[in-house]
Amino acid sequence: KQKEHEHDEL
Amino acid sequence: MNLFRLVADLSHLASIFILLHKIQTTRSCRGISIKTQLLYVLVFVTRYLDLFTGDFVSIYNSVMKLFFIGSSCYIIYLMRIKYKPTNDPSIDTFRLEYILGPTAVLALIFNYKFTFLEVLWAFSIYLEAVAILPQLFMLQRTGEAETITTHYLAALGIYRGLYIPNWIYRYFTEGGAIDPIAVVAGIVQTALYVDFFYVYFTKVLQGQKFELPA
Repeated sequence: KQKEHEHDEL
Repeated sequence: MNLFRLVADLSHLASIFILLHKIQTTRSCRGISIKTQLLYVLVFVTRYLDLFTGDFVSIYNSVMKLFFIGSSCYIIYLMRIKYKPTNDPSIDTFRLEYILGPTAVLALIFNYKFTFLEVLWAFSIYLEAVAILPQLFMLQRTGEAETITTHYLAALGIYRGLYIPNWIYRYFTEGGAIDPIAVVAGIVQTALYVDFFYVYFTKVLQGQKFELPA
């Protein structure tokens, strides 16, 4: 299952 | 955080310090595309709006975001005001609308959620992928570059290149998680540096001047 998308990269 | 990502981010930081060093020591922004630098301001401002929405990731993340916004604005100040006479717009002729139009449309179509922040985030990802084009176009036109400028571009290219093994690493360590927008745009962005790196490795790192074949 794909994880919830989060913007943790720069 | 993994080693690829950390070295990538440090390389990104290094690229900015190299660029600042080039401008300050030569007291000139000759050979640097102000259009590319303006696009980076837009990239950082549209991507890092989450600084103000409370979506806190880490101190590292927030400090880096503030640094990228601040330093990119400072570079514009240097180019537009302090060393304005050394900025030659007649060779910086890439049309920005060719970049801004398509990336805005892409962001409206391909985003994770049709919200203000998510559309701007996607826009910043697509924009960053092609923001280097005015700079590469300028290089192509003049056919040569100062060595320090090529080190700047190399550091930027290394930063982008290392994000790819970072995603592969994350895919295997985070249960098959991928960020398709960032990955596709990132691969395109890295591909844009291939030609540059060929000349950088075969000439600049052999001690020669960066010159494109006529």
